[in-house]
Amino acid sequence: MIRVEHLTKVYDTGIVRVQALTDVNLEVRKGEFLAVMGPSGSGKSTLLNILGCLDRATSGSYHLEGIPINTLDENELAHIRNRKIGFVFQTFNLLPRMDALRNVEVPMLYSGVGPRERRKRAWEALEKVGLADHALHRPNELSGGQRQRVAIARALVNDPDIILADEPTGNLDTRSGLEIMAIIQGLNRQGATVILVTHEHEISRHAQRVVHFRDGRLVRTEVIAEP
Amino acid sequence: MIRVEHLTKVYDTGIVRVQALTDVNLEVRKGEFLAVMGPSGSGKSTLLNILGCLDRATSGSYHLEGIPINTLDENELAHIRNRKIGFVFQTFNLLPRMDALRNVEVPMLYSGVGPRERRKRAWEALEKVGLADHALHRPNELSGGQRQRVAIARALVNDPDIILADEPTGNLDTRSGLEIMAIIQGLNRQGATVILVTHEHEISRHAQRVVHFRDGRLVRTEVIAEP
Ligand SMILES: Nc1ncnc2c1ncn2[C@@H]1O[C@H](COP(=O)(O)OP(=O)(O)OP(=O)(O)O)[C@@H](O)[C@H]1O
Ligand SMILES: Nc1ncnc2c1ncn2[C@@H]1O[C@H](COP(=O)(O)OP(=O)(O)OP(=O)(O)O)[C@@H](O)[C@H]1O
Ligand SMILES: [Mg+2]
Ligand SMILES: [Mg+2]
Repeated sequence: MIRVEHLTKVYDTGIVRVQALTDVNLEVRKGEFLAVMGPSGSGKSTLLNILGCLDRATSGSYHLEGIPINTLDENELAHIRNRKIGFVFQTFNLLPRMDALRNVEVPMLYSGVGPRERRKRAWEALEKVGLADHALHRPNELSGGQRQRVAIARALVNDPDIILADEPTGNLDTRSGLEIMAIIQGLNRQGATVILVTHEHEISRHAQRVVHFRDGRLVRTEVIAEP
Repeated sequence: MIRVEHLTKVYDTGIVRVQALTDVNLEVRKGEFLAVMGPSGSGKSTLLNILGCLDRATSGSYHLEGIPINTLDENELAHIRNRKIGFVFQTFNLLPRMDALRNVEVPMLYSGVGPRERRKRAWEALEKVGLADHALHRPNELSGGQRQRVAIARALVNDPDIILADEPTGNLDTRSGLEIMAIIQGLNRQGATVILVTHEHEISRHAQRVVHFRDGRLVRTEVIAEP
């Protein structure tokens, strides 16, 4: 399903040069639930952005369901992102001038879902994350954890094959965090492949396998007993 | 030091009306270390913003070292914020077009510190949070946890009397989180008053007292054994 070989990412802006990922090799089976852990700055978000077709590797290869992602142009990448991937960003990335409901509808605009179906599915997604009564709030009228949950609802609303979640519970109290993990785990059981970055040991135990990063390298793999 | 009585905050934008805080009564002694916990949306950031003079209560009173904060105008509030308070925002709020070093210098510009001293103290603050080698990165060239640590360095660089920290370890791995708590605890021992919002039980144990919020009300106080 996902195959990454000798993946390297260097950021070079002239002033600043950072080797964010070095020689990463990773395979993720269809339907697997993988957790990604490691210290701050160790390359987790960088990896997720490349897997999510939001950024390109500097060298190495990335195959998604056999498709060599490096060879695709921007339009093809956007198409894959929209059809296959649901992405929960570490910094939420909501559109500031739309309310929560419209923010959740955005992925469905790109995939051509009609207006009545969009509205219905957006309401259901917000109910699922406990935010139906905040649907008309804009992001600056929401708490940190509420914004995070809107970002989660938006990622799941197109029922994606692959869920990439960058610290989806970082701003949530324990109980909301467990509710979100239950939703994600439910989708995984229905067949979605899940790659989830987390700092929290508790959260990582929901996965079947955990890979650990340090200084841009994948240094350790941990197999977890059936959760 | 801090005295809040019958504090209520209502957000009313026409479309949306939310009672974010209801009848909150709280006293914080000089030099105390208080943790604030509660579910997502329970009013923690709202409280911190009012304590930090970034927002005004709808009703009730707030006295800071005997000064009735409700009666101050914008200039007086800004003066108090800059001289007395270091604020770590839940969403970091870094200036996107400045590098980490200049972001950390910002509070010192307002308090009239000279350029050489600013530069020196900004470097020291970044070293303290382990980011000296990222000083020339701008926020979009930093990981989530790195941005959070820049926000922390910026809050502490003026050696404030009061530290208000809104989930300062939410984006940090366990070890970086403990390093940050050690810094904050050190400042508390030197006399700073600390009010820290957290979702993490472990982190709350560093405080001397924990107040719990639910639906905008302070529902429970917990005294912790000497940490
Ligand atoms: N500007 C605003 N306009 C309207 N409602 C708001 C605004 N800011 C916050 N709220 C609402 O006030 C309530 C409390 O928000 P607050 O940010 O204080 O919660 P919190 O306890 O910090 O939550 P979290 O743990 O998720 O950060 C929430 O229901 C939120 O939707
Ligand atoms: N656009 C960029 N330009 C330059 N360097 C960057 C850029 N984005 C990230 N970096 C650097 O790459 C490294 C890895 O960043 P990344 O965001 O992947 O870390 P992370 O593991 O997600 O960290 P965190 O847990 O703090 O979110 C960091 O040292 C960061 O400073
Ligand atoms: Mg990250
Ligand atoms: Mg908050």
